[in-house]
Amino acid sequence: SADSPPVTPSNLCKPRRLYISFSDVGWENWIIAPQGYMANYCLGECPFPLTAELNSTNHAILQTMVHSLDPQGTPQPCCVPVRLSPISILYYDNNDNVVLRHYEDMVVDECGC
Amino acid sequence: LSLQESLLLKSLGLSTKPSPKTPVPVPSVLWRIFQNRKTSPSTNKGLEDACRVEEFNVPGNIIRVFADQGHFVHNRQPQALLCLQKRLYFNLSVLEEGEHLTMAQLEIKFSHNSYHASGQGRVFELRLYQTSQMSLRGMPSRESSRTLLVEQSFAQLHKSLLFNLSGVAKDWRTYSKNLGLILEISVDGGDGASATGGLQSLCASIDSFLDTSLLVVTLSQQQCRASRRRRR
Repeated sequence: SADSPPVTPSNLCKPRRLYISFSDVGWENWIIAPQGYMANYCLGECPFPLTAELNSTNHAILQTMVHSLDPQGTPQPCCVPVRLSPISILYYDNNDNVVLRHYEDMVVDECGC
Repeated sequence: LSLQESLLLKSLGLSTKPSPKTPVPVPSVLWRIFQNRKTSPSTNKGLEDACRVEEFNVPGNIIRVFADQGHFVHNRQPQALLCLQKRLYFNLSVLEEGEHLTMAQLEIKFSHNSYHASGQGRVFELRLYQTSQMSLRGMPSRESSRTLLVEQSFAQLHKSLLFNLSGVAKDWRTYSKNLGLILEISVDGGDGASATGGLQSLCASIDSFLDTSLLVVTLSQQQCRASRRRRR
């Protein structure tokens, strides 16, 4: 879909496509919509030097530098979500009421070190 | 349930996996809000506040539409000019303890617009009472056991009427005493109703009364507070 992350092979830290299908988990009889959604996840390296597009914190820059000097003693910084989006789910509750519920931070838009 | 499934349900704020018995059509207002959110441009997706319902400008992340579970009250002695009297009851017990009610809106729906000549602009009176004591089934409630909430006249030109019942719904939750409402619609006595062709014909156009529902917005303090803290 239009808002799914670009598919460019790279081992740098960035969002990876992950589609969650509600019917796969057997929830299709109570979730009205959507049938699933692109949740994505973060994966990839945070190598020294950290480039600007890796959305890194100052501490991450420091940690990559120390990692480059002492790889055994200090790991690379983590690749984590830095911008997330909400989703809305329409479903039936146990009393057959229709519920529209908004959930924050359910889609990974951007990753960072 | 597998452990993973129950943990996922819990993260969605659900204690158990719902098992609907007679799924009802999705209310158009919910479908419209859902579609608006789904189609909002991805550029401001991250900026959307999932803990606020922009459409009603109130805090909240859960919107429910409750169907009315009340019944019509049939008077043994028909009251002058009264077209219908109905007990309305909305079962709010499904709201979880950690949910803070921020808005409740009653919708009275008529099956059609009355723009055609027969019903054009006939004026009715509507009264809405909060019931404070139960009366026997089918018996009209006594004056002393009900409080007048709304009294207004309306010309039946529109498909539905909306009333803000946030205060009443909050009372129901705070004092866990939800005895429902009484809706009365009568012919406006002012336009010489008694002079023309009988109560039945006067009430004919109100027969298009379809149903009532209560839209309730709540804020899950568990979900909205935790995420705010994390973001900060």
